[in-house]
Amino acid sequence: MTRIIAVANQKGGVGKTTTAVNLAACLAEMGISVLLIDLDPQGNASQAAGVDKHSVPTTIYQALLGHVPIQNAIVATPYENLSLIASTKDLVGAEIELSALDNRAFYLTTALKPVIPQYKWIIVDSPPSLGVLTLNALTASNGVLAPLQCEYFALEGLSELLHTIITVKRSLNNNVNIFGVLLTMFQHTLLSRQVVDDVRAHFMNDVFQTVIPRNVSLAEAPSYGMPVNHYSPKSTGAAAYKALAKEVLTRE
Amino acid sequence: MTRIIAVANQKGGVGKTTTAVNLAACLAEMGISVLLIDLDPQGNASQAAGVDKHSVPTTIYQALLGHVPIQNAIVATPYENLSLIASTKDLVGAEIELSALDNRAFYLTTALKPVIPQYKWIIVDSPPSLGVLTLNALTASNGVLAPLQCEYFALEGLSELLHTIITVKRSLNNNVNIFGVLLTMFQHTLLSRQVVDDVRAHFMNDVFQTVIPRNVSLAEAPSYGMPVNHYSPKSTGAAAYKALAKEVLTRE
Ligand SMILES: Nc1ncnc2c1ncn2[C@@H]1O[C@H](COP(=O)(O)OP(=O)(O)OP(=O)(O)O)[C@@H](O)[C@H]1O
Ligand SMILES: Nc1ncnc2c1ncn2[C@@H]1O[C@H](COP(=O)(O)OP(=O)(O)OP(=O)(O)O)[C@@H](O)[C@H]1O
Ligand SMILES: [Mg+2]
Ligand SMILES: [Mg+2]
Repeated sequence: MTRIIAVANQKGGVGKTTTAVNLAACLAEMGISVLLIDLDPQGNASQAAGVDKHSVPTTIYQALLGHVPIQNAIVATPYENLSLIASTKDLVGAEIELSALDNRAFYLTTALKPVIPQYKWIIVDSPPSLGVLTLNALTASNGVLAPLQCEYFALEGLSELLHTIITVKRSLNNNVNIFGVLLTMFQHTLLSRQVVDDVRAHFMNDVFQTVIPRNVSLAEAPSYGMPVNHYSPKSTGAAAYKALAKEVLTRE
Repeated sequence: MTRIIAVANQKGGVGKTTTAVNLAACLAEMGISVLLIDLDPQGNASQAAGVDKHSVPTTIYQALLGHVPIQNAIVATPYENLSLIASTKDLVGAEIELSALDNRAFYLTTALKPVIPQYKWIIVDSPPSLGVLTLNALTASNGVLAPLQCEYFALEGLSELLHTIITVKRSLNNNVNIFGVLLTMFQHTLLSRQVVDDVRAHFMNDVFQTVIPRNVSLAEAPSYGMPVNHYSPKSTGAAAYKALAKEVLTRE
């Protein structure tokens, strides 16, 4: 069975893109075939995976609305076993167009069907909202990975996200489950430790053992269009995402 | 003339809420009457200003749609000269309802009219998107303050934001201008310094002299419902926002 993971959290800047790209790249480095889908009009995942989003002829926008078959939107990245469907700001148009349609939540599910068997893992990067694009990611996936920054506002927003996942499970996609909560940008501060303790107490086994530390290599790598395991393989950021890749394989 | 400032940037987690709340609180501490409006369904600004958003009878949602006069939604905060209009996740409903209406961008402008003369500054915290809520903030304001995290993805998104401001200025609100770009979460890394140099080279006088450092007090303060100048008045975070408050007064 192909694992289809929506990386989602409506709170901004918690490490969704960083997690989607680096987890995908670390799985690919282990020889696993991975498709990374950029479902955020900001197009950050496309850039961080080393693809020039402005030169890609077909993006997720056209595939989502059924204008072209999804195969036409898949591009190779410079990294073996890692394929990408890029996004650009045109995707903002899809948000408006889809909002008016009855079955607006199912467009990604329908578009993805023909290519699912070609990949072991499909990882979808979502925008910072619970709008129709994120809804499409939650409906198409069989698991949600929720990055959670070790800070106060992020903790506040988690219950909102979990509430949305339950609603999606009840009315749109019976297969969707919490794949895991990932603690990100951990620093050795009282605040970080309090958040970690709180989250582990509430969500117990739903929280990954792996915790991603704050590490400057993770912030630098995207400006070179490289995942961290290629940019700085010996950094604590790369080690953490390699550990996460190993841990997710135990949860298949 | 009342200064109406939209704090906006579609990139998530760049310090919009932190800037809106702390700038508002530092201006209020100087004896200036300030209204802080939380236009983000996450309701982070409401919490950080010390207001329990769940116990507020009327929020920005009802005022925006004209269900109640905006005066009914204004609540006192624990801080002198600082008033708030809170938000809750109901505001997600407004995004959907407004999207279908012709003059959807003008709801905040219309709702705000009666109370503008009562305040010297009105500061609006926006969500991480360029959707209808942010559009309302840009249309109602006479200046946009764009927080910019000193990191790669944030830099990428700035041109998108500036493009949107120009479009709003041309078609919706001739008064709106770039009030300033604020560099946030500055750390002494090569990446931070590169971003600062890039931004100052491109945007010159549109960039505030004040740079906000990464400082743990800024991350801790919201969990106590206190702006940083009350939570930790001697911290570098408080000093930076006090300096910003002084600097914005020179740009009136
Ligand atoms: N563990 C980390 N250590 C240091 N920096 C990090 C880490 N994770 C992410 N970052 C940086 O923090 C910023 C926010 O991360 P990222 O863009 O991945 O979050 P996001 O949730 O995708 O944001 P958005 O809500 O805008 O989509 C980026 O500049 C990124 O490079
Ligand atoms: N200068 C700073 N130093 C340290 N932490 C900061 C600083 N500014 C903001 N933070 C913390 O970083 C996180 C992101 O900031 P904030 O929530 O203000 O960003 P935002 O742009 O409002 O996010 P969103 O896009 O979700 O609305 C918060 O946990 C906040 O407490
Ligand atoms: Mg992202
Ligand atoms: Mg915010």
